[in-house]
Formats: sequence, C-alpha cells, structure tokens
Amino acid sequence: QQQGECQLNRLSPQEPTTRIQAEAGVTELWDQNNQQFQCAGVSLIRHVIQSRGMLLPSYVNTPLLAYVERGRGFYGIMQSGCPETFQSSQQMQQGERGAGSRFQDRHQRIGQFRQGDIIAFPAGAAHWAYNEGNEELVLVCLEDSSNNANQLGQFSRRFFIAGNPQQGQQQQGQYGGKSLRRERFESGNVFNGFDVEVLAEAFGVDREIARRLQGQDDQRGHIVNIQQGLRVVRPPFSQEQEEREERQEQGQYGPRMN
Amino acid sequence: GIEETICSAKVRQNIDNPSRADIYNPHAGRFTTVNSLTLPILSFLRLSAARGVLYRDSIMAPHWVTNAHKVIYITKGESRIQIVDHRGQAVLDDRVRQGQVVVVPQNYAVVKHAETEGCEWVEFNTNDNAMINTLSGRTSAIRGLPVDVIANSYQISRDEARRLKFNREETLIFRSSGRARSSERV
Repeated sequence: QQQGECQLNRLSPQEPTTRIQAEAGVTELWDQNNQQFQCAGVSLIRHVIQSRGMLLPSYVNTPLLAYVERGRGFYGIMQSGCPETFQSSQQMQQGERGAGSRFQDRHQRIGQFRQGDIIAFPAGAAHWAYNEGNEELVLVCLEDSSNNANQLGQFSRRFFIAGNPQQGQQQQGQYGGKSLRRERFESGNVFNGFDVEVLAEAFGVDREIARRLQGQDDQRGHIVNIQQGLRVVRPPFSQEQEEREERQEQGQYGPRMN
Repeated sequence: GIEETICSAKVRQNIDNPSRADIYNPHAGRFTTVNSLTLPILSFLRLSAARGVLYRDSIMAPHWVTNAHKVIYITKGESRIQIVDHRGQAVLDDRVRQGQVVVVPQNYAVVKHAETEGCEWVEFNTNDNAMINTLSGRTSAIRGLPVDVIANSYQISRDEARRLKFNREETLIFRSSGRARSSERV
C-alpha cells in the first residue's frame, strides 16, 4: 500500500458501489479505490446466484476467500495437472437414474459447500460455482490484492475462460467514473482474443466449436442459468443421503452383493 | 559445515540439453524448466527459467502463469505470439523474431505458434517455481471441468463438449496441421 493510503482520520461503513446483473444472478462490488480498502490492500465482492445458476469459470490474480452466507451448492477448482479423480464407472451412477442415458465423465475434484463454509481459492486457479439449492446462494468474497502471490499491480483482475461477461448490466453507485474493477465484468473471455484457427488447432476441433469458445454471441453475462440442472460426478452431499441411496440401491438390486 | 553454506551452493544448470526436457513431443518440440526444486539457489532469488523449442507448424498450448510474470527472449527463428488480457483483448498478436523480447504479465493468457519455421526461446519467470495452467490438452483447466459445465458454459452439445475436452491428448506442445498458418490466410 502507499503510505498515504493509511492516513485514515475517519472510518465509515461501506456499501457496494456497483451491481453487475447477469442471467441467473448479480455480483455487487465494493469500490477498492476507497482508502479503507486501499489501506487493507483488499477488495470485496458479493455474488448472489439464483437457484440452478452457475458462476462461469474464471481465475483471479489474487488469493480469494469466500464465505457462504446463504444457500448451498458445489464448486470446482482446476489446478492444471491434477488428475481427474472424479470418474463415473461403468455401473450405473446417480446421474444416470431416471435419465435413461449412460452418463460418462471424469473430471477434477468437485467440492460441496453450504451455509457457514469458508472456501479458499488460490491465486490464478480457475474456479466455478453452482447453486443446487432452492434458495439464493450468497457468496461474500475477499480478494487479497496485496498478497505477494499477486504480481499484477494493486488491483485484482478476473479472467473469465467462458461466456461473455460484458453482457452483464452495470449499474454504477455514487462513486461514478470508470474503475479497473468494473472493467473485469465489462469484458470478453480470454479465448476471445485468440485467433479462431489457432484455437481450433489447439483443441483439435472444428472452427465452429472454436468460435463458440469465444462466446461472442453469448448474451447471458457471467452467471448463467442451467434449467435442466448440472450433472457432474460427485459423492453424496451428506451421510443421510448416502444411506438413503444405499437403501434405494438395495431395493433395486436386493441385498448388496459383496 | 561449509558444504551447507551459500559458498558451496550449486549455481549453474544447463537447460539446452534435450535429454533434460521436462515435456517432449517428438513431432512438435520440447520444454525444459529450471526452478528452485532443480536448482535450490533459485529459492533465494525467487526466480526461475525455462527453455522452449517449437518445431515448424507446432503450437505451445494456450496457457497462463498463475504466479509469475514471464519474460520471453527468442534465441532462434520466429513464432506468432498472442497475449490476451482479462478483458479478452489481444494486447499482443505479433510475429516475434530472434533477438526480440516479450513480457507476459501474470495470468495473461498466451499462445505461441511456430508457423513457417521453428522457434527457440528462453524465458525468465519472477517466481522460483512458476506454475503454468494450460487451457487445452490433457492437463488443462478445460479437461478438469465436468462435461456439463463445458456444455453450459459454451452453449454447445455434450458431444461437442467432450470433443473440446478430450481431442487433445498432449499436455503442452502440439503438432498443428498447418491449417492455422496466418501468413497463408490472407
């Protein structure tokens, strides 16, 4: 921090100054230009995600601590090189029940969260979150811009790897003026800046799919609605649920063969 | 004793030797790193380095460095380099030649494409254990995502999502079909 930023003669409670509306939720930002945040070297954001809403995958140049103020759901943190340890096997899995189709997938670990949880996201690790409950999911996140893991200057910046965040509706609070922070949600995703041909080559797919990566036609913003629900491979949410599922399976196949 | 002081610390390591490659693709090139795990003194410097070789018509996967700025110095040939910031803007899309230097800020996404001729470079990282997160390939962030997340993020079918996820089995250095050569798409 600049020495001057900590000459705080008066402190005052702060409200969010910017709201970024998206298809299935809203993100509110406290303005990190405020001296109090400058002095602490942090910034604060609050995501309010509707039921069946997903915060698109993105990564930030600062470590991030998120508190689950309300609701429950699950999240993924992609650490490049980590194995895909959540894998559907050949037998039927929960995801296939009733769907009638064979659900096959393998991906990195999925974490589940509920009210009261604190979740730590390392700097530069892409992450996403999904509200699987029926009520709103509220995540209050602190981004530690002064952390030495951040070498990108004193502001935190969010890099989306999907969607077209600039489609969100911005409403500016009393601070006015353009701040770097708001720019994070007025932008495209990182694929948008690459040549489509190179993307097609890099992914080994056709041009059309590579173009979809760039999300230029995507009007949904940074929190999208997944009407049919999100199917992933993951363990039961709780002990009771696991026992209930086991009972169901026994009912379906008789006593569990060993 | 003296063997454990900085006076006797190992301060040199060669990264040109192909046999030291950390990542190797016989058809596309190799990538060799030196960091505080392989050269401990770097933990004092908080710096690391890497050596990259791309053969003609090869691509280094789009990636970002999570914990360091990167300074790339081209030692041979040339490569098209694109660098994208958090707004999705290409802040650099250029053919970088021997003797030129490019800075890739932390978290900026970058892709290198050696088109008409190969390219060799050395890169310096402002962290003693710089970590690369790739966007495509077997160890990429996209590969780590559930198919459903991909399908819904990009508004594509599950089948297309699987192709995005699994079509590239290499990790960092890819052979390209030459279709993407920008110099010939004018």
